[in-house]
Amino acid sequence: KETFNGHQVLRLVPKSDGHLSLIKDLHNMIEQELDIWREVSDVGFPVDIRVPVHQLKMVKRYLKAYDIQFSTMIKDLQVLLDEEQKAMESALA
Amino acid sequence: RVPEPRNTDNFDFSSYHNLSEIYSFQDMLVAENPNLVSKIVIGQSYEDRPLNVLKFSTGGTNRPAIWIDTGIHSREWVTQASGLWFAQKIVTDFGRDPKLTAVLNQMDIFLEIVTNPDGYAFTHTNSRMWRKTRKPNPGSLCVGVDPNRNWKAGFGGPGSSGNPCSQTYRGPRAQSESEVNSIVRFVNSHNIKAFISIHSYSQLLMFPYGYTRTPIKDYTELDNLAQKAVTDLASLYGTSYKFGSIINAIYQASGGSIDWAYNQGIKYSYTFELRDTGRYGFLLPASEIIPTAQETWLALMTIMDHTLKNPY
Repeated sequence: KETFNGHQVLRLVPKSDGHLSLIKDLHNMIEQELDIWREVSDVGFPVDIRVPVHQLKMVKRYLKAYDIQFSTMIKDLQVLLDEEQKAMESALA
Repeated sequence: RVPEPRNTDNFDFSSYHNLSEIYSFQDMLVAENPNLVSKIVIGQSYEDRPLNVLKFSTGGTNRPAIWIDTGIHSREWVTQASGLWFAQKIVTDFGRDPKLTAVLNQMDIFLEIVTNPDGYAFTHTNSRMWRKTRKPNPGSLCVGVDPNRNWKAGFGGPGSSGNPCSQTYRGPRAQSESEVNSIVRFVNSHNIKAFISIHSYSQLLMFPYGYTRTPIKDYTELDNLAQKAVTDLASLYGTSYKFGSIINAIYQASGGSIDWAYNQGIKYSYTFELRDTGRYGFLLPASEIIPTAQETWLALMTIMDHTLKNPY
């Protein structure tokens, strides 16, 4: 079973057309590593991306370098998944 | 081993369920309501799972009908969970709620709760984050097609990918996926007047088009109806939805289901993105299933009522 320890979901807020392109470039660079939860749409609209733990530093550095505002929507995905699993098991019980 | 509920009264709508529990629920609902509910198997998934559609009907043949599907993207668990709640809501409200009763007295409702069963099963067994189907792609190690990029509506255009490893891989050709093609065959052989496809998340209600900026000819009517639907939805818990055409509300997406449905002549074609707006994403806590389903139901009723009152 695939686990997602340390994966974070980042919320990016593009403030310009340039940011939109940069986010698309980032996705193209590591398409198989990033999981877009909420796709790039327009300036001001959030983009949510699941980032595996081994890419976190690089992605955050990239966002900071290009002044793309972001926040951490989910700090550790596996923690939420474990909670979800526990909730399902206790509901069954 | 925990015994499964023996009737739908014991079914827990406030938790997430695996595929076999959902299939059992469907069978129980049919057994308990034989005069209202029947199950139609419209095809098989790639891994040979049945594609079940619940038909809610008070009789008649080839009646005008409403199509609702949930869970075409397997990881969007709140949609399948809401679909279960809708099914139960239809049987409990029929004969009690005048609007729903009026709809069912003249129309049928078709509800496909698990549109992508292989993907859904995979989210329970292997990867909770799986979105696509599970068909292998020849020549690639990557598996699956995005079943909401596989429809014959601007197929292959911008907003879909030709890369089998992409989450938005469109597939080798339009309607190549049995999960999609089964719906196409079913819809084309029935008298569908509204086609509603339910996704999560980001709280949107959208209508065609996604593949082109050209507005649909019924833009004003669908826009007004969307506004009413999201207002009704918000009346329960204050949940805020945006609405508009797919391409304006989110982004360009080609090969989507409701664009196809609209181009088949189904005027009332809508797609929802249910809760939330950025706290849990696809991992919406189970405690939010029922509120989500309840508020969505209000919007669904608004669209169904409008469809009934505006025959075309």
